[in-house]
Amino acid sequence: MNIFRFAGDMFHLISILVLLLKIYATKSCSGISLKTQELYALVFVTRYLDLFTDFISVYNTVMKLVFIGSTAAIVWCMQWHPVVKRSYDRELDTFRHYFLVGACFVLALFLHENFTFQEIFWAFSIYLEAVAILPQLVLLQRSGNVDNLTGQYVFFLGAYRAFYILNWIYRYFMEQRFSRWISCISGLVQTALYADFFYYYFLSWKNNAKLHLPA
Amino acid sequence: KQDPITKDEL
Repeated sequence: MNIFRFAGDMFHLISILVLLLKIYATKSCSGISLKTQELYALVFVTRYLDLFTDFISVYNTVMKLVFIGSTAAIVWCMQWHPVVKRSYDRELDTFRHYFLVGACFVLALFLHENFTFQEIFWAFSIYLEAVAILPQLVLLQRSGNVDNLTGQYVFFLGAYRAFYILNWIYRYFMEQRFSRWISCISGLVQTALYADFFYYYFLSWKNNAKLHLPA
Repeated sequence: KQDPITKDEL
């Protein structure tokens, strides 16, 4: 494992921990999109079906379980926790995420490596991950003001994607391995979705001002 | 020769 891949994984882990910490410390989930969290839970469950069939490393297995568990915990808190659920911005979080699920599944039925149960769900999870952040970005845009932790959550997720791309470039040249085109295209789309957010995040950081997205 | 990345990524 190279440093870019490890950094990417750590940013991914930190982003989820930031969310859990925010929910735990403030007993509030305002500004967080439940729909994005549900999509990520679905992404992890469908991608890590290989937990039952292949063993890669202890690191791999542990990280997969942590990703599934922590995302499930966030979804649970936002939906069922008696205090936390009251702060959920239900009326702002109206992105029709079932369309994303449907579209990604149809895409996976047509574009995949092999026509097997696992490969189709793997491709589905890659496509869905690329667009899963959309409900969160729409929610941030609607609420206008972004609190620090939610801003950092999206920032860390974007950093995770950026490091994964560096990881693919590194592996291409140093390990003579190429990333599958399904991952590459989806990864680029996913990273591009963050570009706009990064621009405003950088501006607010430079001006030392609160992050504010234009309507 | 380049080989595809096996699914060892998260």
